[in-house]
Amino acid sequence: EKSDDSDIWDDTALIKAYDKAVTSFKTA
Amino acid sequence: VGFSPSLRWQQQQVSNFSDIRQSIAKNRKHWSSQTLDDNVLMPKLADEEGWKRFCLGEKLYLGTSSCDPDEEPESALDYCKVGFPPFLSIVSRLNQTTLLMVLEILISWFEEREFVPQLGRWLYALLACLEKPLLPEAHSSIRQLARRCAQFRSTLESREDEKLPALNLLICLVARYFEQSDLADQP
Repeated sequence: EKSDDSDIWDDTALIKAYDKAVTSFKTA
Repeated sequence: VGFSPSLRWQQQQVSNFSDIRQSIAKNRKHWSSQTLDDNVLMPKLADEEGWKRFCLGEKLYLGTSSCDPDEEPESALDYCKVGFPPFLSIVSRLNQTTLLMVLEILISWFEEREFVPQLGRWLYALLACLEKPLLPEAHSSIRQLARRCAQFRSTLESREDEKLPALNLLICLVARYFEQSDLADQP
């Protein structure tokens, strides 16, 4: 099954997701 | 008090993490079939020391790190010194047995040392690829991770400490995404 290229993540996507989550941090 | 995250932030992280896991599942076939660069020599399954060096780099592994671990490597060769990041092309190759073993190795490393940025990235990536339902040993490992994060957090002196968001994120994902509710930060 051929994938749509637009659905393929960048190789660094997990790292970016982690950095984004950390950056979004807010305390209660 | 003042160091733990808001409930809203925790809920948002769980939601985002769930989306990310679904995207990883869609991308796994693509990335696991990509050819790795020549310099990426993944350790063998049981090579505990090799995995520590691979993920964290020789500088941390040997305890000789004196430079910023977030510093951008000047060449691909430098990944050997600062550790390979958890690229999708790398983590997509790990089966569940290997993934859990690497997770246990890194948690064990963290038990005796300080938290460092590349450790956070790897723990997050491994948790993102950890399939549910969890095996009993996986339950035990991630609970150990959340407890160590909370213990380390309790030693921080400032809410501005750059390690705090990462520790809170890992606690949040273990407690709320992987349903270890007794370990969750309460609002």
